[in-house]
Amino acid sequence: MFEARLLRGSILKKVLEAIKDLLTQATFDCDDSGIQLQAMDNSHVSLVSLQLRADGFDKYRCDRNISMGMNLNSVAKILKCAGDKDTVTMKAQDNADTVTFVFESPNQEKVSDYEMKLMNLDLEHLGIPETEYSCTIRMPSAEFARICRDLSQFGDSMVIACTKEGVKFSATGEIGSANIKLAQTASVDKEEEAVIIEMDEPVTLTFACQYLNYFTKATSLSPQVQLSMSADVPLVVEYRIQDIGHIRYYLAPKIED
Amino acid sequence: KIVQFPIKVYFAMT
Repeated sequence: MFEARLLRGSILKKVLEAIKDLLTQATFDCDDSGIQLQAMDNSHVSLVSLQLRADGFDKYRCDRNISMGMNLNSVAKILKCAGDKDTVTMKAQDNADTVTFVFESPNQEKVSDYEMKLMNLDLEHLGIPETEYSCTIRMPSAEFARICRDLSQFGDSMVIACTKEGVKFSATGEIGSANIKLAQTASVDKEEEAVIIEMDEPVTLTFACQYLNYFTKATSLSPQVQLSMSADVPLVVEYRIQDIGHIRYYLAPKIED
Repeated sequence: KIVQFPIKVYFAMT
């Protein structure tokens, strides 16, 4: 039997909001270490990797490894029925063909359960190599979401240039060109609002705004976002989910052919 | 010409 119970049910609600526009279906791979989900978006351009560790749940039981193929639009609809303060439990019998979501209101007076059919998905699994990145930028996630939204009005690509002084986001298009420069925060008193850059060597790469704007749907999961860049390898946009895991998005840079 | 390669070009299937 598989059962995962989370008092902070809003995390699962936010996770679905963060992936449902990019992926229509995905497999939740569960074992005794926790829940992993990895899937390419429908156009196979970007990759999403979610990890929710067992020790982050208030109760976690996984007698046998189980892979649950789900339609994420359906899961998102079900999780929309959960209150922000509800406890959410996911459970499934071993080799079951359905999964059940149980929502309990804080005062236990309202308990809802939703049973959903599972899908047989044989999605490809990709190996993500361990990579040392030339540049790593930690910044407020709301700031990054704002920059992606603003610059995508100017062009369908965004250039991210990282040096030890700071990071510059640029876009050009018919209506003109836009540049947003963020300096590295000098005195880091509030980590969550700081821009922190670790740079081995400067990097300038171009990315499709459309995908970056999909990634920023995860903004509500974490006050900070971490961008990791190296020449000619995919960008990693990571949102840490407090005390339980992370969601990482991978996108290859656009390159001159 | 600027091209966008799919992620599979960079990460091998396991």
